[in-house]
Amino acid sequence: SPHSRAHPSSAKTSGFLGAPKGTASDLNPLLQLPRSVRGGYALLPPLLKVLSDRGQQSWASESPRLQPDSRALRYMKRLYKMSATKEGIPKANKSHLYNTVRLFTPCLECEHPPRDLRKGDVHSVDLLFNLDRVTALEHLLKSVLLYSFDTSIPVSSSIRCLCRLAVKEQGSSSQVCPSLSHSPAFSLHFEARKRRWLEMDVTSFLQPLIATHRRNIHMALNFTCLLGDPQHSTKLVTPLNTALVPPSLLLYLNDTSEQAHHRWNSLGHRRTNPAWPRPGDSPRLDPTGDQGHEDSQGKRASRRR
Amino acid sequence: REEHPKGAPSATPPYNLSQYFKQFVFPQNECELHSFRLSFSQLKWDKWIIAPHRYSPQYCKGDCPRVVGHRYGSPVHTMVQNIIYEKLDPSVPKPSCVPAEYSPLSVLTIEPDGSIVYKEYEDMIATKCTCR
Repeated sequence: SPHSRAHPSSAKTSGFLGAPKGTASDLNPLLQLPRSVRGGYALLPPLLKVLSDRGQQSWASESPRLQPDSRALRYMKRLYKMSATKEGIPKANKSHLYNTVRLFTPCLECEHPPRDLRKGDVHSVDLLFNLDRVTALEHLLKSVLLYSFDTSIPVSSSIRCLCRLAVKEQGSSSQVCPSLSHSPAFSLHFEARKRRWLEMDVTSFLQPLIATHRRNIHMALNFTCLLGDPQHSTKLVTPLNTALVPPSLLLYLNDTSEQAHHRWNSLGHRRTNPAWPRPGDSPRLDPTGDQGHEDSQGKRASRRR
Repeated sequence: REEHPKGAPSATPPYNLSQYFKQFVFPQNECELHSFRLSFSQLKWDKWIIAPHRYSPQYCKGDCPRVVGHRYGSPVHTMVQNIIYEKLDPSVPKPSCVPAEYSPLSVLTIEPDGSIVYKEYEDMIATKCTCR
């Protein structure tokens, strides 16, 4: 721009596209991104790196990444196929609200020895999830604990479980595997035979923690599972804790930043979903296809918003 | 028409009509959308970009006609810029052929900490060109 032409010295720091001659911070375009964006964009850092390392082949070798769990990868590939075409175009007809889905595998899990089995099979585990990748502009719509079954182990068909979930306070994370403290219980009934995945909705539970940008979430889970209908025998053919793989944490998010695709932008005149939940709202919307309807008045108001 | 008023310069002879119309034909390499497909394996990014395997960002290339008008959805400013370039100051650039509209792209990637993220990015595929 004329300004930089007039002052060649400022050309030195004119963005990452110019031939960088400045200090290390000028060399690294990432440092020029606002902090809120820097951490969360999977695509931006490498794109910026390619553009700043002009001409050097080094850009091809990305920094090594931890390899994800294969089951988690399979689940996310399935979610991708449901959400986008083969060319990567988001499926507009999907009325899903999310534009970001993050899957975290626990970075710490402690198995507790199962207690007396007479009351059915007790499966206890402590999990620690690190949520550093969630940016300040990503608002939670729904969170799910995702259990997958180790299908090589025959598990009886219909299982009824009572699950207790407790979140450990920040202070207690000093203990690696604190003892369980009780908390609201979730009851689950599922047909193990038909399901490869078991999703437990923990949105209302985690919403306050994620809204306050908690970086580490330490939770204790224990399952008490009974076979089939409760009136009959309660013993499981195979203890559940050998069939249940430690869960991953799935976060459906609405990214409110510029770079993210906003569906209501592309939906235009078509039915617009209710307004985005603001950070304080607890999401009552199901991001995988809510059925909320609005009268025309509401529609105009939400579009104005 | 054959008859000409006395002394008026003779009109273009009929046989030269094709030459005459040539100036209205679209220039060969006019500004338009061009296709370009890349696979993330070419950038050696397929280790952390799981999907899609191929990506067609497209791009705009070509000359902007002098009288752009509404054909490209160009503002009147584009013609003004052309006049400045032609009549007043050739150091002012001619209007350029650039994208006018984009479509989003869904990407599935592995993050450095091993977590997996599905993200929909805005403005990743050019879908329409304009002269500005």
